[in-house]
Amino acid sequence: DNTRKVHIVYMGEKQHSNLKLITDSHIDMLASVVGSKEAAVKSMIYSYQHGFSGFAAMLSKDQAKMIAELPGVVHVTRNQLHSLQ
Amino acid sequence: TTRSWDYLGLSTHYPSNLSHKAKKGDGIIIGFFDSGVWPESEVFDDEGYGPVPTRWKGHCDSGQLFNATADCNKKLIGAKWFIDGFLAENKEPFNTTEKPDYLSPRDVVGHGTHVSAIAAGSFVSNTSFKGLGLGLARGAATRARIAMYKVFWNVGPVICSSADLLRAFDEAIHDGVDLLSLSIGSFVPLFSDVDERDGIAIGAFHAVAKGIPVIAAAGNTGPHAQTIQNTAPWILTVAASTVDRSFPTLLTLGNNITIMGQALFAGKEIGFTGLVYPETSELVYPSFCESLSFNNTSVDGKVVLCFTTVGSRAVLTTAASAVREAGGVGVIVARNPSDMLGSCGNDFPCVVVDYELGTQILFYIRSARSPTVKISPSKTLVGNPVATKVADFSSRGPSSIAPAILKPDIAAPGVSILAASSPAYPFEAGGFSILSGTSFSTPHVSGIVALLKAIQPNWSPAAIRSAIVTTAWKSDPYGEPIFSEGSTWKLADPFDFGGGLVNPNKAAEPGLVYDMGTNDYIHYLCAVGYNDSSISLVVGKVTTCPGTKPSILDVNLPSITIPNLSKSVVLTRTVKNVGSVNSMYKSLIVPPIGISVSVRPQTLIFNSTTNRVSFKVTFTTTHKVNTRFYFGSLTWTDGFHAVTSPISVRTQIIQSYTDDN
Repeated sequence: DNTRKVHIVYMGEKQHSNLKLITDSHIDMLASVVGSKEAAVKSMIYSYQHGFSGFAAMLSKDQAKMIAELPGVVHVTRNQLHSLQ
Repeated sequence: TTRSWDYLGLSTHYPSNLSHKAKKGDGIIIGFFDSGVWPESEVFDDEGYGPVPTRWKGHCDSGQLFNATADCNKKLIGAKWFIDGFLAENKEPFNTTEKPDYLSPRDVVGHGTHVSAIAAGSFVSNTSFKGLGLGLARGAATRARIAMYKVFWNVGPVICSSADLLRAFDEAIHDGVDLLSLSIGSFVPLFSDVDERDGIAIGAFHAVAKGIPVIAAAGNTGPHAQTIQNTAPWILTVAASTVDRSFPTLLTLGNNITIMGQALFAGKEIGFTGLVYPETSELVYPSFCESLSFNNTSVDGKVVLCFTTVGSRAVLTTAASAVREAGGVGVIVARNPSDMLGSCGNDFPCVVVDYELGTQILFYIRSARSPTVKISPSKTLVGNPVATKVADFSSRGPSSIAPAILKPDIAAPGVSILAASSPAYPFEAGGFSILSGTSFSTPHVSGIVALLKAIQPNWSPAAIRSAIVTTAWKSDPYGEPIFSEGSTWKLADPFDFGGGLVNPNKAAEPGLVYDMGTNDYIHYLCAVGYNDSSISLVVGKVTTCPGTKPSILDVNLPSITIPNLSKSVVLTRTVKNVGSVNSMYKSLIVPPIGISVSVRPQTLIFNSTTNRVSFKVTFTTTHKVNTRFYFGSLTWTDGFHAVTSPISVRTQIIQSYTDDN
C-alpha cells in the first residue's frame, strides 16, 4: 500500500507508568482510525512508552489527519531522515 | 584520541586534572546513537572494570556477527539496534550484500566506534594511523561505560529515521544512561522544537527533563551563518575546532623550492617525477579537482595539481581516484581551508595546499620546461606553532529558529581526530582512522560531561552546560587567538564557537551556574509561541502561559543574544552559587561596539542563606542603522572564578528585514 507512510504520533510526557496500559492505549487510538485492533497492530512500528508517549505507525495522509485531531495528541508528522556529521 | 586530551589539559601526567578527580568517569554510562560498534576493538577492553552498575537496566541484543554474550562486556554494557522505522519507510528489505552492513549492533562504517572511543575509549598505547599521530589513544572518560544504540544504516549514504531515533531515546531513557551523545544532524530549514520530525529535539527534551544531558553536533554545513542545527535550548550543541597538531608533507619542486603541504601520506617517498596541471586547451576553466579529465594531458607516472573550492574530504578521494586511474602517482589539491585531510588509500599521496602555495606551484609548472616534484612522507607536528581554528565545515549561528538562543554552545576538537574504527572501513589502518566533523567534536564534550557527572552527580543538564560555556577558553590553550575558517578568515566569535573552546578543568569549578529546569523550558516554549495545550502535553502537566508573553531574552541561558535591539531592553538572569558558600562576585562588562550595557546589582553576595541571586542587564543601542551582530561579554568574578557569558547584539531599527545583516 504505497499511500501509507511512516508517521510519528507524539503524545508528550507519558501519563502513567503501566507500560501495557500505554501500549494498549496506543493500539486503541490507532485502531479507531485504521478500523480494527488487528490492523492497528499491523500498522504499528513502535510504541514509545518509557521516555515519553507516542507511537510510529504506517498511516495514510487522511488517517494521520484523523489521529492528529484526537485528544492527547500533540502532533502527527511524517518520518524524517538524519545524517551523521 | 592521541592528542586532543593533552591539548585540552587532561594529560595523563597531571594528577590534579578533572580526569583524575572524576576517577576517569567510573560509574558513568554514556549512550550513543550512531552506526554501532566494532566490539573487538581494544578501546572496548574491560580489564580491571568492576561490576556493571546495578541501576543499569539495559542489555545487548544479538544479531548478524554480534553475539550479545561474547561481544559485550563490562565496558560495552549496552548494544541495541533499531531499523524498523527505516525499513517501513523503504518498503523493501535492506540488501546488506549490496550495501555492506550488519543487521546487528556491529559497526561497518566505523563512525560509532570512532565516536564512542573519543568519549570513553580505554587506553591503547602506541596507537597511530600508519605511524602518524602516534601516541596513547584514550577517551576523556576512560572508565565510563558505553551503551550503543545503532540507528544509522549504510544504504549508500549512512542515514537514520526519526522513528528509530525516537525509539532509541525511549529505550536509553529507560535503560538508565547518564548522558546521551548524538553526532547527528538534519538539514536547514529546521523543524520546530516540538516537531517530532526533528526527532532529536523532542527526544532530547524528555531526556533532559529526566536529568540526562544531551550533547549533539552543530552540523557540518558551515561556514555560512544560520546553518547551525540542534538548536533547542535544552541541547548542548558542539562546534568543531582544530587541535595543535598538523601533518606537514614536504613537496620539493624541481627548482629546489620546498613547500609544506598537509596530508595523511604514510607511503614511501615519491622521488622526483613529472608534475602536471591538466589545463584545458581553451585555458578558460581551471582544472577543478572534483571533475578532473586528462584528454589532452598524459599523467602516467606523474603528480597532478588541481584546484577546488569544495572543502569536503570527498574531493580528495575523487581527485585521487581520477589521477590513479589515469596512471598518476599523486595529487596536490589546492584549496582553502587546507586542514581538512583524509587518507586516499593504498598510500597514494593526496597533499593539500592553500591557494597561495598552489598558485606558486602552478607558476612553477608554467615556467619550467619539465616540471618535477618530490613528495616526502607526512610528519606529525604537535604543539606550537600550530594555531587553533574553528573548522570551515562547522555550522554557524545564529539559530534560524530562535536567534535569541545562542548556538553553538561550545567548540571542541573535531578536525583530524585519530580514534578507533571498524576494520571494514576502507580508510582505516590497524583498527584506527583519522576523521573530521562535528560528529567528532561532540563526543569530546560528551566525555567531559561524563567526567563532570562523576564529580557533580546532582548538577542538572543546564548547570553542566553553563559550567562548560562560562569557563571556555576564548583563546587557545597557549593564549593565542582562535580564528574562524571561512571564505575570509576572522577571529572566532560566539556564532562560531559559542562560549569558546571547551576547558574541562575550569568547567569543574565554574563558581556560578545559570541553572534551568522544566519551568525554564516552559518559559522558552511560551516565549516562542507554542500554545498551552501543546506545552501541557509535552511537559506532562497542565500549563498556562502567562497573559503577557514572556521574553525569550529572559531564558536563563549562560549567554546573552539580542537579535533585534531597536532602542533599549532589560533582561534578567539568575545565577546559582556552586562554589564557596560565602562569596562575592563583581561584574565586568565588555560591551559590543555601539551598545551601552549596565548591570544591576553590580555585586552579587552569596552566603549560607542565599545561593541564588538574580540580576538585570540593560542594553541600549547608539546605532542609527541596522547593524550586523557585535560581540562582547559579561563576566562575574570573585577573583578566582571568572564566569563569562558571551554577548551578541544586533541593532534592528527596521525589524524582520533582510539586508545581509
